Amino acid sequence: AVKPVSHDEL
Amino acid sequence: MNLFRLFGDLSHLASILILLHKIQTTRSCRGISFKTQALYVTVFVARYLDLFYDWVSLYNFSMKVFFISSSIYILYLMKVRFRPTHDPSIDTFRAEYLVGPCVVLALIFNYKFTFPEVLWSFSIFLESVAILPQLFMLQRTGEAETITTHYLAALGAYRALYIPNWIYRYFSEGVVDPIAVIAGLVQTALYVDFFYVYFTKVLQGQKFELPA
Repeated sequence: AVKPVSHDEL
Repeated sequence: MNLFRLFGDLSHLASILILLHKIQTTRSCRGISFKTQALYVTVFVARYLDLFYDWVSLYNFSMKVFFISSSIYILYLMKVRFRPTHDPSIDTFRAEYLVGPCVVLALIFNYKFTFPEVLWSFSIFLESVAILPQLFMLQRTGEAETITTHYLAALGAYRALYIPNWIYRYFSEGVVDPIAVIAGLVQTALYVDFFYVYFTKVLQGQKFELPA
């Protein structure tokens, strides 16, 4: 399941 | 946030502190690739500009500010403060061969064709190869100060820890970030040779030396 990414990682 | 990511980030933080400590105590940036450090500034600036318009958490915000400012400070130490100790003649990897393809890749592979998203993809691709000038320099000189190898080990550990973090997130949140994962796997793979020598030599108390 590929979800839209929020870029919450550093 | 999970423990893999937390320890990964802390390891990243530690790597920068080790590098700063090395430069300050030896008053020298010998053995450190300026090109790799300059690429990291590019990576952080390209990726973390969102700190001005996208709030994630205080943790996220402080880390971004730290990574941008410390990487710029390291460039200052190398180019100004301890300039005579930096020898550009052994830092010969062509960084433009990395930046160019990463721009192209980012234009092709991104989650949305917008400026911030392309910039984000670019930073992810560039980070995955930014260590190459440093590893190339190591290969060329064939040896490294122990403290420099600890810096690289902490940096490699940060990348390695992000992998179980993605596996964990896949099962707990059902999310996969294919761009970050593929680039992250490439980046971690680049450290394999280094880690082999680090574990078999440096951690056994020997000097980091590559076979001739």
